[in-house]
Amino acid sequence: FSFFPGMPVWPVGRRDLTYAFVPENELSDEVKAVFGRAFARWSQVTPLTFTQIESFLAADLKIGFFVGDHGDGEPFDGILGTLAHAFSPTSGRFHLDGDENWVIGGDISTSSVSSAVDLESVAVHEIGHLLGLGHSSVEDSIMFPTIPSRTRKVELATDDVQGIQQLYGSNPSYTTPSSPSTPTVHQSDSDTSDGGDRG
Amino acid sequence: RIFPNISSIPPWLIQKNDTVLGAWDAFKGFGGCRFGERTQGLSKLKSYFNHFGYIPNSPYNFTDDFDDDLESALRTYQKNFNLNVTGTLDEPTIQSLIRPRCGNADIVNGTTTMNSGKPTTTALNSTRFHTVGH
Repeated sequence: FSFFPGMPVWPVGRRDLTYAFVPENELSDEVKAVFGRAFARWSQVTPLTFTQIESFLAADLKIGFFVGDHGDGEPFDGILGTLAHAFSPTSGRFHLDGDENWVIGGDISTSSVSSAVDLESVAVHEIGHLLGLGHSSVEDSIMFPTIPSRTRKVELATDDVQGIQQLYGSNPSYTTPSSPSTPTVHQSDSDTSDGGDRG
Repeated sequence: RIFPNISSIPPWLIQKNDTVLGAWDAFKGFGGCRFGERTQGLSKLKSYFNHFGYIPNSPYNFTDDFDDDLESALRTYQKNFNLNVTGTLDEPTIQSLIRPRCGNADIVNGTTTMNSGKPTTTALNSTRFHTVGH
């Protein structure tokens, strides 16, 4: 994992963050729920909380879909290429390329549209930037910079969790999957009765 | 364009999709380009590397020459993306370059803690303490 230069974070007094959507996008509740799920993945492992509010101006995190040059010096480039970008704390700006073919449900890997992009996967990645994470060289991590089209990758990897917890600490109710305090049941190699290893 | 699921994507878009090129598909034509060569459009690849932090801002427009800057950028990119560090536009590197990605830079103000910003294994070994269990 990596951080932005200077390791900017949301200050201690601003750990209960609010988010809102550009009103002109007129997003459906279904689309907004995708972002809600993406935020939940980060709040699960940190003490941070995320609450959607209506006021775009008052929100800490401002989410919007834009096309081409949208005024921040980082124009979008049409289909594929750059999918989205987000700014480091405490800017809170999260922009997505409105030209992409975003998909929010179903098994995207079976899509016949080779340019279909899974919205939640990109949202989880960009929220990492909003919170202070940079890109990672760990390919399985959410913060790896590229994602092939028709791919869904939404689970935080150990690398992501370690990075974000270095910035904000852990959620008290979060237990690391490989935590030594978690008793582990060892099964013999020949025991395949219920599908494999479990913690 | 936001679709609830893949079956809601209209047929016209599926047909159109076959003819639409991604933003960086032109990079596929650079396969086999070598250091010292000049290839039309290579300046766009340099702009790509500049955007993501691999080539510093240039006071001049980028040329179509495969020069030191481009080779160095390629090596750093290959290290960051776990590719073989060849400094050439080999097929795995091109496939990685054209993949859709986040618009944030990999290297900000010349620094990164992706692979290329980490000490090499040799450097790590020289400063690592060795312990023996008794």
